[in-house]
Amino acid sequence: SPKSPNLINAFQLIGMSSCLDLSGLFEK
Amino acid sequence: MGCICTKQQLKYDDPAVLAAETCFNEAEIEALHELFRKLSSALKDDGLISKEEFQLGLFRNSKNQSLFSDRIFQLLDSKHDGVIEFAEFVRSLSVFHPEAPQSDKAAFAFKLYDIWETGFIERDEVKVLILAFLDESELMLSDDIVEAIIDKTFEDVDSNGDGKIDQEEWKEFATRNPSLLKNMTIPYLKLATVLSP
Repeated sequence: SPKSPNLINAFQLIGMSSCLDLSGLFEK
Repeated sequence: MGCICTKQQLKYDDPAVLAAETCFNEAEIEALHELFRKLSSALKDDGLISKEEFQLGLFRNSKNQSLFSDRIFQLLDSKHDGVIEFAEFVRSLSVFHPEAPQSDKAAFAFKLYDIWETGFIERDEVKVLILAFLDESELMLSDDIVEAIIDKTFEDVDSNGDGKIDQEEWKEFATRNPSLLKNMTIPYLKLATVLSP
């Protein structure tokens, strides 16, 4: 069983952020 | 010989060929060409997107760098010549299309996070990713918390416990957690035809 159930993992953290958001390329 | 090269170049860029090989239809490729023309002429009208033009398009500022935008630029620049040409742009953006297979999105995300391109995502890379995320988000966390997040990440993803994440482990984890790939879809791409002025 997971030892750190209350922590978020790094990929979930980055996946929920706007760090990888490319929509700026499409906005005029 | 020159004639053959020209024909190959035309074929490589041809909207019908690109449509057959990507998730876009020909009309969407024409619309993407308009966007490409705008991005590639922002600083120098040479038909190629430089890194500065990419950053300008993304952030409205050519100096605003980030690890994540650097990695995306590197992956879009599939020929590794420092610029993005139209065919690279279309072929790479296809993975962000809403109808692109999840497995392609997972594979692209793996490459994105495999910063040093070793074929594995290792602890040091996860740490660099977390620190870049914190920097871009203007957040601060203690080193203990960062290390705990790394531990949690490997508990969740590194199923064989060898201390590194391989493509299979990543694919399994992404399949169980599709929200991880949320940023691998750009809703605008489905509306590419309306982007054309």
